[in-house]
Amino acid sequence: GEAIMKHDEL
Amino acid sequence: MNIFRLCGDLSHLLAILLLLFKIWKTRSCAGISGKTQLLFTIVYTARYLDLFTSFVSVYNSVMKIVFLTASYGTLYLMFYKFKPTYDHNHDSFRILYLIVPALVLSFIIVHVYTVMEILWTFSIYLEAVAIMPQLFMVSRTGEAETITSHYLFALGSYRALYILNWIYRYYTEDFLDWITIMAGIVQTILYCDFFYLYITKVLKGKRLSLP
Repeated sequence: GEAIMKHDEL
Repeated sequence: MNIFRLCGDLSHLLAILLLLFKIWKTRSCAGISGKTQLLFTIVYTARYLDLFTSFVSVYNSVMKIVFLTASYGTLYLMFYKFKPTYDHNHDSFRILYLIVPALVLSFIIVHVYTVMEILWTFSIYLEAVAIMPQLFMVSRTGEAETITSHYLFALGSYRALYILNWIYRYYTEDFLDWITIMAGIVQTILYCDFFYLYITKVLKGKRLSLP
């Protein structure tokens, strides 16, 4: 699948 | 979440609310750069599209919605409700000089080649320089109202506190994101001159005016 970066900051 | 990140977020929130308060209370947006506000709205819009694709926490989602709402609200006040008070003659920085390089760079230095990721990266690069029209405006008029100075100080402190947060996260959880770190450092450096003036003038009860 497509790589998704999960950004946990604002 | 750590204390630096929390203080950074609260500082960011305070800045945004201070600006809204200032405009609402004085019924004027004199001294505020509409271009910087437009850039911040682009930044939040590009970055927080992930509200629809990834969930981190209720805290994150609520803050994103607040930032988005407040930035569109600020634009509404500046370009509609209090438009006659907007000092556009002094707001003459060319924002395409910021938007285009940020966009180009986000295609060159990016973690993953997806639309969402490029938009996120673009928002990080654009945020780093988004304050430039505002600082340019202060330098052109040679002064800033005290509440505007508080706004700028809170806004600048936010990314500086994030740098401490990244150092903390590097040691505690091996977290390292060079894109946000480098952009965050650039962003903070842009405020250094202002920080100096703020500490030497505004905190001593004087108005911020340039020599």
